[in-house]
Amino acid sequence: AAIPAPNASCKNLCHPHQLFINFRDLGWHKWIIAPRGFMANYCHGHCPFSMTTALNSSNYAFMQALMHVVDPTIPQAVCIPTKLSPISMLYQDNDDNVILRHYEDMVVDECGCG
Amino acid sequence: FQFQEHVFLQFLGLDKMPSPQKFQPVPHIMKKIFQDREAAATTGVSQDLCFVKELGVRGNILRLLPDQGFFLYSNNLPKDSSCLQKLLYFNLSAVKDTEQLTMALLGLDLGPNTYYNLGPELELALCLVQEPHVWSRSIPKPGKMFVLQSVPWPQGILYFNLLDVAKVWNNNPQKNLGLFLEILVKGDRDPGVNFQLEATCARLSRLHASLLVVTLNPEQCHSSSRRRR
Repeated sequence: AAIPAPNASCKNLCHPHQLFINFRDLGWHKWIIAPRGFMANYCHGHCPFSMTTALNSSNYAFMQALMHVVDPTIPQAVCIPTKLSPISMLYQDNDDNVILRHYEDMVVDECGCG
Repeated sequence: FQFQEHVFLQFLGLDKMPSPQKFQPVPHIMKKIFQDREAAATTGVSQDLCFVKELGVRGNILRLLPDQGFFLYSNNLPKDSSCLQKLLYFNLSAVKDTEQLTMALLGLDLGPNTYYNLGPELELALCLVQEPHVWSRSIPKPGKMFVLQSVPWPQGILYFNLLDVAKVWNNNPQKNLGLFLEILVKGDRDPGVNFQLEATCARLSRLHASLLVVTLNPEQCHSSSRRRR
């Protein structure tokens, strides 16, 4: 059977959205020296079956989307980060030590259906 | 939200939310490493986050530990040939058991490099404190001396490799009784230069010490051979 065309417009498809995390909003500016915040981004959007190959999807997402068509009780593939990058943080702990650490997987660079 | 924040703070390696009264100064080398990593991230250059190329050592956590010791006497009239005596103490409890020490660099900031204040040549001695009960403010009995260095004035920051000492302290915290620092006036004292000498010793009372510690957490850093394969 033909797969119905997705209801979602292109702008509703899975893709990264800008999200700036400002440490002041969390009250963390009191102990984080730098940065003041960072562009973390997030993934959001639909993962329709017809677009699974175009939306940087995993093979598993393709199979899940296919099964969703067959059995709608199986949820659709979801929009998730597929490429993340680290940030460095300079902060002060409770012993007045100045610490520089690098944290992996803090910034969403790319999204896909998974 | 509070609970999840606590979980995230643990992920950051913190037991609870820090609440420093004021920010400590960040040394130039930490600023540079931070800025280099930020620039690489912005341009998309791949980085080995477990190697500190600026220091030439493996590691993924850098800590600047402030000196928690105290002056034994200073800025008064120097006694004999001694210009300054200080107990240096660094609390390494923040270093977790899972971390491996790869660098421990003691920095002694003797003040700005200035040629205005040419004073007498000094000698710097560093000894391990080996007897307990040093917190009674009595002068600790110095143990084994491991640094004796001539300090021609003027000087900025002097660095000393304390990796072996810091490893002992980290493995046996009870052995961390601190370091005894003494700055002496080199050679015979000329009564004519007393004024200059007093000024020099008074300036040294603003001495600032810190310990830069680099550690590697193997849980977050696979070995290089594994990464290559």
